[in-house]
Amino acid sequence: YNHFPGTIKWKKDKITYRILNYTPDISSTDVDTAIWRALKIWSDITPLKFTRIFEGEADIMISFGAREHGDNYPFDGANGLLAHAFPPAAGIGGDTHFDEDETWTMGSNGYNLFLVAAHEFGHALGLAHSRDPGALMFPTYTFASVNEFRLSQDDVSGIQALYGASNEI
Amino acid sequence: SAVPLSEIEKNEEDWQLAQTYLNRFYKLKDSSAGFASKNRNYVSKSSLSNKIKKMQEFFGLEITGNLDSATMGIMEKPRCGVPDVAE
Repeated sequence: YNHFPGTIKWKKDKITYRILNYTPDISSTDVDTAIWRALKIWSDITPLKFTRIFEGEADIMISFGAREHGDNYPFDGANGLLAHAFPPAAGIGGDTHFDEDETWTMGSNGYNLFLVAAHEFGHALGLAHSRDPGALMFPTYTFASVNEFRLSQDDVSGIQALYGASNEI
Repeated sequence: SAVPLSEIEKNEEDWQLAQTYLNRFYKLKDSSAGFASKNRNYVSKSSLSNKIKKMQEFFGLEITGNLDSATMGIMEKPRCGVPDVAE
């Protein structure tokens, strides 16, 4: 696993998130569920707690956009770049953007939103890309069954090196 | 023997894709800054080859510095937009 230079991380365990808009590819309820599950895989193994807010500035602002979408890191149309996220920091830090030109899905007939979101939230929490092809934080997309999904040991070690293990018995 | 035009165009396309990929994920432009002042799009061959090596090393490919098919295969895969060489 890799961290960002300076091993940047959130200096708190309670992190807020806000979903700013939705993709027309799947229902908003499914988007809510995919985002919730993608955050839960990280909170299950650390002391982090995620709380959704519906107005104001959250730590992790989540949105769908195409091409140039306001951060000077334009997307590139269908395929290629799927999404990106900013490392922990105030302002744009933690924010997570999905390329609306992709076909988003809850299954495998397109790009699975849960899998991509889980990867991007790894960045939003301070993980850079891993060289382990079996890790969630490997740069390229590979479909995996959502129901059987497990973080690799590389992912677990990387996030717990930043925040420690879950303190729940 | 003359190379078919389609093959030259394919090679050109591959080099364009590679430069875009390496700019975005391996900070290509920084390492050829000396040339950038003369011509924004000029990237020294050695700089490109070094960045290809860096990318091949990251992905566990054979480190050749050349744009071989395994390297192109990775560059064409859908992926995350965050650089592999953390900035």
